[in-house]
Amino acid sequence: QMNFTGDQVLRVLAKDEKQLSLLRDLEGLKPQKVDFWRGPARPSLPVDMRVPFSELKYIKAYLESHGLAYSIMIKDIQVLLDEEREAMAKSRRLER
Amino acid sequence: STSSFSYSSYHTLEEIYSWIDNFVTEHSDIVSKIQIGNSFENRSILVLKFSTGGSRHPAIWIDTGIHSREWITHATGIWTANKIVSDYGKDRVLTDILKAMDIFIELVTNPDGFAFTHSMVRAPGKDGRRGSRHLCRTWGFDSLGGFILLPGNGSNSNPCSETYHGPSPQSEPEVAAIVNFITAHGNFKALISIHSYSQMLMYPYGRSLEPVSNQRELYDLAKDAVEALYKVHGIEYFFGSISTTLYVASGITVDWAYDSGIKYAFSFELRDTGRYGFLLPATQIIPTAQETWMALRTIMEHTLNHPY
Repeated sequence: QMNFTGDQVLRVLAKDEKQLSLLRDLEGLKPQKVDFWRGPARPSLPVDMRVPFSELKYIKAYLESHGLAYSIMIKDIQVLLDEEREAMAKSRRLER
Repeated sequence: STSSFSYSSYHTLEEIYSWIDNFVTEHSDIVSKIQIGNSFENRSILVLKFSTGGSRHPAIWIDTGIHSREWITHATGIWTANKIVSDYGKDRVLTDILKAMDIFIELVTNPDGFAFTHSMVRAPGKDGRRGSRHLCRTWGFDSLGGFILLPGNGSNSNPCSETYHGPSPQSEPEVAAIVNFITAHGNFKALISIHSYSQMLMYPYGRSLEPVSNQRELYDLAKDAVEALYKVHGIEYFFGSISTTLYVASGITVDWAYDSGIKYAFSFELRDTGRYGFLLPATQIIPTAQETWMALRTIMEHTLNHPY
C-alpha cells in the first residue's frame, strides 16, 4: 500500500474565475504536485486538493502569494487511512 | 450468510462478491445475479437484478463505484440492496415499484480500480504511475467524472488524463458492459449513477448548457428527492443540471443515458462533511445510505408513476 504520511488535503475557496484558473494551472504542473479531490468548478464551490508532504511548502506559498484562502481539511491522510484499515480489521473479526 | 455481514463497514472486493452470492441465495425469490462482462484485468462485472417476474419489465439502473476510491458509494449500494429485500412487501411504494418494474444495481462498477485501492493505492489520483495504458487506466478510470463515452470538448484520449475517453463507448470493457447491457435490454426508464462527494443531485446535460426537453420535470423531481433526503439527517444537497451546477463536462453517463432515451437520468455526489473528503469513516455509511435511499425511492416512485 502506498503511504500518504504527511500528505494533506487543502480546501480552497476561490473568489472568482481568475482564482479558479490559478488553481487549474496547478493541475497542469509536471510532475503532478496536486491531486484534486474536488476539482475547480465554479467560485461558489470548494476545491479540495491532496498535496504530497514534499510539495506542501511550495503549494501553500503559491496559494498565499495569490491571495487564495485555504484551510487544512485533512492534516495527515495516512492517519485516516490507518484508522480506516483498523476499523475494517475490527469489523472482520466481529463478522467472523 | 449475510446475517453476519456488517453493513456499517467497508469491505474488500472478495468480501463483496462473497456477500453477493450469499445475498442472492438467501433472497432467490426476488434477487438474481447477472454477469454483464469482465473487467480489463478479467474480473467479473456483476449486477444484482431485483424482479418479481416478467422478463422485459420497465427497469431502473443504479450503479456505484465508478470512482473506485470512493468506497462510500459501494457501501451505500450494498445497504440499498439489503434495504430493498427488507422493505419489499412492507413499504407500499417500493412494493408497487417492484410489482411493475425491475431494479438493477451494479455495486462495483470498476472492480480493477476497487481492488487497486485495497491493495496498492487507497487514494489514486492523477499522480498515478505514468506509463503503460494499463497502469494509467487503472487509476485513470478512477478519476473519471463518470464514463467518458463520447469524444467531445473536455475529454481527451490520453489514458492517463482525468477526462480520458475511449475511442468509442465500447473501448473500455467496464463501459462496454454497461452500454451493451442497457442497450440490449432496451426498456430502462431511469438511470442513477452514484459518486461522492459534493452533496449534489444532477441531471443532464453535462456537455452543454442547453436544457433538456423535460428540464422542468427533472428540476422538480430533483427538488423533491433532495427534500426527502434532507428530512432524514438534515444534509442539504445542491441540485440542477450538471453543466449549470458543476461545470460543462463532455459525454458522461447521464448524458449518454438521456440521449439513449432514458428520461430520468441522475448523478449523485454523496455527502461531504468538509472533514474527510471521500475518506468518509465507516460510521457514516448507514446515515449516508439511509438519506440516499429516500432520494432514490422518490426518483423510482416518480418513474413508476410517469410511464413512457
